Amino acid sequence: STVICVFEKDAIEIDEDLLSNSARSLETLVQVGMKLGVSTRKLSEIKL
Amino acid sequence: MGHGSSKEDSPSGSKEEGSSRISHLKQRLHLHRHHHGRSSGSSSYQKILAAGGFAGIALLTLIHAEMKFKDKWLACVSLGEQTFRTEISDHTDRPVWKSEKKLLLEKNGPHVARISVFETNRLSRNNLIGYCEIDLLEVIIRDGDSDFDVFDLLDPSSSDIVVGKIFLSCSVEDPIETEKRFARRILSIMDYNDDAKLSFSEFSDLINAFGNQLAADKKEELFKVADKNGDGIVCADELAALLAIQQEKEPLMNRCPVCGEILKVSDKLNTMVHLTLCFDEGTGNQVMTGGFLTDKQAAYGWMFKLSEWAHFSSYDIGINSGSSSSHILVFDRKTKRLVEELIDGKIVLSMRAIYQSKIGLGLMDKGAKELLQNISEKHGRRMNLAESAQDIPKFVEFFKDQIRLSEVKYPLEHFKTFNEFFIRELKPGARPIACMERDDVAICSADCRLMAFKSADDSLRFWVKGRKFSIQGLLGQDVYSNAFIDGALVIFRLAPQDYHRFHVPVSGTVEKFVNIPGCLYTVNPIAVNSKYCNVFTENKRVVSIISTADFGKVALVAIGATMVGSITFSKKEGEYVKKGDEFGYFSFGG
Repeated sequence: STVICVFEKDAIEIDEDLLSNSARSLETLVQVGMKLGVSTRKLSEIKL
Repeated sequence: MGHGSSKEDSPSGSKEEGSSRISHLKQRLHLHRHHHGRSSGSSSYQKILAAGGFAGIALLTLIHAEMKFKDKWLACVSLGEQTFRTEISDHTDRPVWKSEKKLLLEKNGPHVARISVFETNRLSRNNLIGYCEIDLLEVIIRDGDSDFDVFDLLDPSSSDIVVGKIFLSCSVEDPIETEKRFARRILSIMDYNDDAKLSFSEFSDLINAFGNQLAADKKEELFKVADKNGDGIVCADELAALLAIQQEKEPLMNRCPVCGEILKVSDKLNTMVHLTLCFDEGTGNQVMTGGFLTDKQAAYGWMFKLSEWAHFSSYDIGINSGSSSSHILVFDRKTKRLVEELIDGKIVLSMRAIYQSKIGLGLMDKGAKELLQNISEKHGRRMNLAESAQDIPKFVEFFKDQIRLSEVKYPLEHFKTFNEFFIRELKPGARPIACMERDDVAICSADCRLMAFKSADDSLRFWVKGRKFSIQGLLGQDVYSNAFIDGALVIFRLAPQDYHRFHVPVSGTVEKFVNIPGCLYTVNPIAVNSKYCNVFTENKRVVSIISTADFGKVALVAIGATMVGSITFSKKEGEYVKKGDEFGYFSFGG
């Protein structure tokens, strides 16, 4: 079974390690509660 | 051919040689014909002899080697386009592998094997130290009392220099034994209750899976033919006899259900041999690892296996290109190490047969979708019976390194059925939630193997190969909105051993749930990486929309899979959910 999460465009900045493993077609073993990413809305506010 | 075998060469002289070859081949064959009075195996055997050549399965065992210095060694065997490798030995100058591999020797096919021995190196590439080339037919027919043959290993830069010796054995399997073993393998696929016998319903499923419409139309007739003693079930021997009889009259299988290759009606022995090897691949029955195209590739070790999975994921050239995929590599985020994920060989076999060839997916249109549904429902019912609780200890033992019972809320005795254990809860605090106080930080929804992409396009480039995949197709018309176009996509894949409850990744309000009916394909990478299969857009699923302050709308799609097709939610529409809250679970069923 699988769960797929779809976010709206530019809504999340996913953690880089997860993205880079996936870009190598390598799955990452994770557990419930581990950090997935941060809202970009908040990030852009902080940057401003 | 062969370099410096310790045995004397066979005498020359064509007629004598032919007769000698046959008599020696007879000796080398492990004949048990007096135990089996059937004609088909005998005729197959006669055919080999009449042809004066050999077509069949050779069992090659790399026993050990004697090298001139100490190292950790691995050996590769290349025959035709295939290469297999042993495990890495201890640090020694006398490496012992005892690795076996069944090899198909066809009458007009390759029979000269190249054996390469490498010293291994953790940091750089492994180095080829010695090699030899061996005519397997010669080894098979060579006279001798010894159980093994010895060959010199030559220096790759100068064939005059001997750098070691390799000890190996090569024997031939009796065609009758091949036939029986094949019947046992094929029977095990549909033998849902593992009693090594097929009921009529299991037999029907098997005939359907062969994809031969003519045979499917007369299943009852075939069952009666197979059930020689009339006890209402077909055992392996009866199935073997049926396959042999039918093979003579009208073959049940027109194509190999594993690789999709068209089977030549005229070449029955080769057909049986081909099927046996195909069905054995990836089952863990054989010690050597395969799926490499060259010995250099095989010698790359871990890193090559990683890239093998990554780059051969479309399976364009047939399932054998990914034959080591019974071990999928994943990166453990916690330990920052690559780990191997074990999959039961039988599951791999079935998945490959179905998903990795055009013919396999073609079978889907001939009733296999219903078959998956039926298997899942049947399995669901079975897993809800009290007897299924007996499977829990075996399951825990098989995954002993991956299931931490100390985290489970209740002791094993608490679970009255397997399904209850499958949806086990964890102790409070067993899964700490990252940045609990910050709703702008999203968390992982499940204990799983995760893939994350910035967009659907990236997911198609690196992972999802189904040609019809799209966000719109995934979410369905009812909840799809333009805001999700080019949105990020995270795939949480749960393996059988995983904690099977999924949690809310973001805090917000559950807006709605939409049920989308569909199939129950497997969600294993074997299917997701197949361009012929559209798992995520065709499987049964429930789409939920969570409305959040920090991420806008987030769609969470729970996708059912073969066996595990039952999806239950523990939250309701309109409810506010905090990230980390349990959201639902998957269980056995259709």
